[in-house]
Amino acid sequence: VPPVQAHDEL
Amino acid sequence: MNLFRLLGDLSHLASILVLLHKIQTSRSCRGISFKTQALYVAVFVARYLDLFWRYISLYNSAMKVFFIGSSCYILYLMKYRYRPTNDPSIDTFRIEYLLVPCAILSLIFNYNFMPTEILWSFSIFLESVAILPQLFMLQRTGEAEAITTHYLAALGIYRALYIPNWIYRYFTEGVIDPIAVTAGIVQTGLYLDFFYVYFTKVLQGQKFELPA
Repeated sequence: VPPVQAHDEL
Repeated sequence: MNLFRLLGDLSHLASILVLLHKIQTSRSCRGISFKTQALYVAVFVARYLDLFWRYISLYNSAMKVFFIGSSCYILYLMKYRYRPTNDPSIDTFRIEYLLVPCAILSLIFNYNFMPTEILWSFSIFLESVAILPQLFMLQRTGEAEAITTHYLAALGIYRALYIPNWIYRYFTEGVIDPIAVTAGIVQTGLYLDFFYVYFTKVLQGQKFELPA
């Protein structure tokens, strides 16, 4: 499973 | 950062500027749901307070400050400066039907069971449905000023552009954010009816009117 994003989106 | 996300963010920025322009030039917040605007303040505060502990970029921080500041300013305009033009009797959506399920969902679906992550999830879920009081109001009145529809269109386009952004990021960076993607697809879906009327009527120069 690809890693989750680091909340870098707005 | 990719073009889809940048254009999406700019569309979001534009939507708020359009809304401010509408309120300031008409000196009225008629047709705007106070409840939706209040929900956006809750969304931005819950999500963007990470300004204080997570630095991503100047762009990211500046946008967060702008979204928190402008949404609070809009509430101030609606609640105080242009209060007489705000008609709560047509803004009747029960927001507890949104807040409670979003709170429960965020306790179940989050990336880490800690307050900041739960708040992040909550803000994502809440953002996906925050437009409902506004759409409900539109449905009730059956029509809207053109500028109000431009605001809604820009807001919807912002969400729609995040979808190709996620697809792009999946293939180029190999990352996927299931919570944001699921909520984002739901959020974009809520605009489909509106988009249909907007593109077939407003952009053809006709008035935004819903069938009776």
